[in-house]
Amino acid sequence: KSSQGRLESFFKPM
Amino acid sequence: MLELRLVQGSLLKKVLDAMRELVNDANFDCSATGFSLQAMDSSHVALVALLLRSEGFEHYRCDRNLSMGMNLNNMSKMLRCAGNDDIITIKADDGTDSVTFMFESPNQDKIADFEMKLMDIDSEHLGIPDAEYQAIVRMPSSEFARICKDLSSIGDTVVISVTKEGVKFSTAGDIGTANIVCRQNKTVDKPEEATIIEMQEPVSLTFALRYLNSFTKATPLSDTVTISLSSELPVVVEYKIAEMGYIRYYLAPKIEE
Repeated sequence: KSSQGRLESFFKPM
Repeated sequence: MLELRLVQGSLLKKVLDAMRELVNDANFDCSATGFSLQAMDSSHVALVALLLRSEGFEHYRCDRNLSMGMNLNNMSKMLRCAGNDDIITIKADDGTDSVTFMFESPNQDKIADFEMKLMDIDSEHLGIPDAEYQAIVRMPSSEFARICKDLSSIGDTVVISVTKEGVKFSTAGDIGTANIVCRQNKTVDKPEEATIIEMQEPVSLTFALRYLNSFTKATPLSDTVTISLSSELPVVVEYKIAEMGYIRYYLAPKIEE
């Protein structure tokens, strides 16, 4: 089973 | 005061077509560097980053940094009224809530201006640090588009694996499975037809095909596409825009639970 990652898990808000 | 004159107006139409499936509204940022945009899709899974450098415009005037919120479908409706050979000028005055697109036919016998209302958009900019990628694949953009389209008729996700053998795209669905392997191939007539794989270490990641198919709307902008992969980083799918800059897409991977 896999779930969709979100961008905020990798990049921080500026 | 903002005035950007782009002789190759059709390029702007292609840029819009490359973004509007993914993003509805976005802030275009104008500075001395160029005309740029960063926007995420509504689910914050994919991000598009555009840069059209100021040097690529025939005339580029931007007195102060300006952020213009636009609905991309509305913008596209207006740009579709420009002829493919038209010169497009983007104009905006300080403090106004509209932008004007001026279309000039190549022999100057027809000049049109379309004024579009701007909108306030809460945009969330993400800081994207430079990263070392474990594998970088450069291939013909049409080939990548074909692979994404073909695999999406079989499954919803694709596993992209890079080894020293090549790059493998795999999917599985109710009707069966599919694997497409592209080997490095530098011995081609034209450099844009080459497949080049730079691998530091093998990498394998899973992505939703729906987003990758949206990214391939940028295919008319570039003959080649560069796919940069690292475990636990979003993939970067980059289309270089000749003489101007780039459109880059970032897609968060599927995470094993």
